[in-house]
Amino acid sequence: TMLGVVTTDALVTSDIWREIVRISVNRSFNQITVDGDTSTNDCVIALASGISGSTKIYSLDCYEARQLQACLDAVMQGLAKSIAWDGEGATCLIEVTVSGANNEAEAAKFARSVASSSLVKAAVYGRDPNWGRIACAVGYAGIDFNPNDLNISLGSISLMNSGQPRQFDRAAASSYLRQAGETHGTVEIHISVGAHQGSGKAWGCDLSYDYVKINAEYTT
Amino acid sequence: VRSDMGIDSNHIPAAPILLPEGPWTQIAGGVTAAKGFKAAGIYGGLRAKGEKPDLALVTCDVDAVSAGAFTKNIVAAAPITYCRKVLDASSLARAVLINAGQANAATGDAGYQDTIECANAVAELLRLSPEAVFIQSTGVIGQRIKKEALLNSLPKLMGSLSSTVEGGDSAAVAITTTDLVSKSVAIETKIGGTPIRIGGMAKGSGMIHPNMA
Repeated sequence: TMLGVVTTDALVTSDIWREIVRISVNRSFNQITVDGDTSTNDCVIALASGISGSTKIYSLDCYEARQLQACLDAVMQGLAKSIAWDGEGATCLIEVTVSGANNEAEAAKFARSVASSSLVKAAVYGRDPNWGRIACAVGYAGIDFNPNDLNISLGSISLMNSGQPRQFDRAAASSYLRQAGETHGTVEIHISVGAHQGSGKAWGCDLSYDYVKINAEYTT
Repeated sequence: VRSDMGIDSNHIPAAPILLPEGPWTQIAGGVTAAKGFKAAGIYGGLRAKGEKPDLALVTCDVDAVSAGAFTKNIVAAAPITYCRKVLDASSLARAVLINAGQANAATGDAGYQDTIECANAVAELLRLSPEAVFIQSTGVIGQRIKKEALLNSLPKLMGSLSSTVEGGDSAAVAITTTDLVSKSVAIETKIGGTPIRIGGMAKGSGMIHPNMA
């Protein structure tokens, strides 16, 4: 289960606050995954006291609203990433960035499909730069795209370009994954699916033996 | 796992917060960083094992504009159903009570009644209307909350409320379950030239694939 409580002293109307929170939740908590199980209790409550003395925000279509949105996105993404980083049994955070999609929502769906893949997660734990599993998870995201436009990179190492597998330094790619695991760091997976403007991110973690151990012992 | 890592069961370290870069400054604290908010976390005897804090409260000195996102899981816990109704009934709120240990999910009408009684108790002690109080629960699914322990702990919890960083940190620890780290962050920026703050806390480690609306 994930819970969140967010507070601000910005001054904002109820309707705008609820919309800003909705957007931020979609860009953060709804873009994380550890084990694919959606809890009965997931909940975020966000309260705005309004006592900072700032300009009251009445509309989404103003500079101040965009500022507040960006700040709330940052706070919620920071918290969301820390949940994925702390995933049960995890040795590293996985950050999937998708660009070139038709829109933000489709990019987000591609990203989460990859972050959710048990086989991608297990490959990361196994320090296996398995571009095939990543490509597979992009393919079943439920969004149409041209596979010849698919690019995949692991950190700065290009694994697939224009739908074609590339020759890459397998040892270096594996070392990149190993180093992230040994330092509980971040594995970056960059994916491009076309030439459009939609981009999005999702966060997950690797899948280790400890995940099963923890949940075999945590009774429901 | 925590035992294997040699971590004290009553206190857990803070998570490294990977905050995106932008026109803001990360500051100390979490839910208490913004003006008007207090928080506390205490051990209320709800957890099955250990004495790590398990009961948290966040309050606002004034009526705060409220928003919420809730799991779309059709088998939603009693606090989720309750909070949806609160959010529908009012655009303002003053408090969030959170317990760790029992999720109060799949507990039927009795579990829902427990949630109402907890919200009413908080409202009464803080002299608020029940619609101003949100409830969150986390822990073992299928178990009702240890209501008597919770209700008996409320006076101490309210006496511990603080607007300090420590108040926010104690609340962030109290909401954890299998988490190995607590999650708390705050930033400051300017809106229209006026400094504003946003802070938050979260918990989560397993059963994580949120789909909230």
